[in-house]
Amino acid sequence: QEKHRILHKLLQNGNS
Amino acid sequence: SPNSSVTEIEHLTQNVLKSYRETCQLRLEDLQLLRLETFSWEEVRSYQKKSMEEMWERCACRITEAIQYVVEFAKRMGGFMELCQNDQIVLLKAGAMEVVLVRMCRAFNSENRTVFFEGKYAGPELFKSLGCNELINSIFDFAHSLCSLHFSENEIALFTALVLINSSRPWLQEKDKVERLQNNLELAFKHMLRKTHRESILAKLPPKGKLRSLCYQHMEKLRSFRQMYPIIVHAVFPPLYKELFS
Repeated sequence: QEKHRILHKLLQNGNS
Repeated sequence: SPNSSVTEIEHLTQNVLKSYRETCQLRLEDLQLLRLETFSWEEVRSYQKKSMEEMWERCACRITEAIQYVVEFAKRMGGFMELCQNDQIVLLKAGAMEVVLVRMCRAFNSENRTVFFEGKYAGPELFKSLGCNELINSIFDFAHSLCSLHFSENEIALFTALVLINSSRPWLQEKDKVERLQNNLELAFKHMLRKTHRESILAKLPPKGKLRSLCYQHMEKLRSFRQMYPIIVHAVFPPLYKELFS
């Protein structure tokens, strides 16, 4: 999970 | 399909088209209007005189921006957020750049072999200082061949959804779930092509291996660049770009 930190963050954020 | 109703497929189609319209980054009308705005000889020279590091950083930033729109496209697409997070990441890691390359055909002018980049249309020679002439030419050739299909916006929407939702990507945990979504998207794409009498393009779509090979070449070039300039990549390249490609 740590390896894909940014993708995780983008996927967890609501629609922008 | 015995498992999917016509209503379900129609609903998925409308959802993909809407997700695409909301996340296509640049409007087709604007890209068409700007087609005559090409970089002057002096401007091309100034790009060519930039250092390899600066040009790589610029391109990494532009690719990252385009990828952020693809992530948003995926998130809004029916079924994607219902997949487990491992599979969302696997599909985006493998497919985001492929979608960017397909989307690029909207920003490509086949008549003079130029692509929209940083405000104007640029030929392959503008990217000289990257030191990747072969890759750049392959990408331009790919965009040229896609343009010959005269994709509509709706066709790009469904085709790119299928580029992303690919159940043959390695490391998927819920392959069956991805496969079901992929099958429904294939039905949606074929149904739309039948309605618009465009089924003939099915035989002309780029083979999956072509996109995979372009993405592989890009990662190989990044690997070589990183060997030469590890600190530049570490310090100034966008974190999302590094996460996806290194």
